[in-house]
Amino acid sequence: PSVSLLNQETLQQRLQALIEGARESWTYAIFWQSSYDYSGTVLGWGDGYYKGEEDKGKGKLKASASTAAEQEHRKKVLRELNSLISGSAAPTDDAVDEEVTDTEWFFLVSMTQSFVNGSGLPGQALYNSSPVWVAGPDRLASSMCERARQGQVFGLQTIVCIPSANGVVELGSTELITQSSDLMN
Amino acid sequence: IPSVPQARKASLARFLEKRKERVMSA
Repeated sequence: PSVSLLNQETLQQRLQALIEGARESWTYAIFWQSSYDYSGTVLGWGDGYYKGEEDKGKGKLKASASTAAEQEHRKKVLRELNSLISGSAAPTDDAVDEEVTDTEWFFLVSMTQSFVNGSGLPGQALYNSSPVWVAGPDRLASSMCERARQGQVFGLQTIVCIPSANGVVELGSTELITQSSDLMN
Repeated sequence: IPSVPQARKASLARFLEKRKERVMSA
């Protein structure tokens, strides 16, 4: 079953509170919602809150893994998504033509992903009923999970998946964050 | 672009709105 609108609002507020209230600097939070089909439990997009990266230093250019062609592709997709949301008659939003950062793209792509129980970092956390904490570019790059490797390419240094009621909460950061019992609680 | 289910559509709308705010305030 899909999350009702009311639940979606509550979920959004809780994800936002989790990130904004944390001592660590998280870039995004995603709730992967569990559902059941003939093959078993599947984790799919529930909701997400994107905070973005800390602004470090004035005028410092953000390192990006994207080429000019990749940027064009991202902007094109964003323009199409924007028309889908606001209606094709709406004027094009100027913000859509701003560079789409690597972490923004990673977050957007996440909306299309799902995990069967036991697969990927969210699937592992659910299957083992235990948090998965991957910190450091090397650990992300050598992960069995494609999503973790992709995250590293897009500049993430930490991805955490914590099992919770009806799903898994995932947090990602461009900073190196070591395990915190504070957050778990 | 494949059709976007409701939960994703709501998240997407929110993401685009917040992005607009970030770009405007930059």
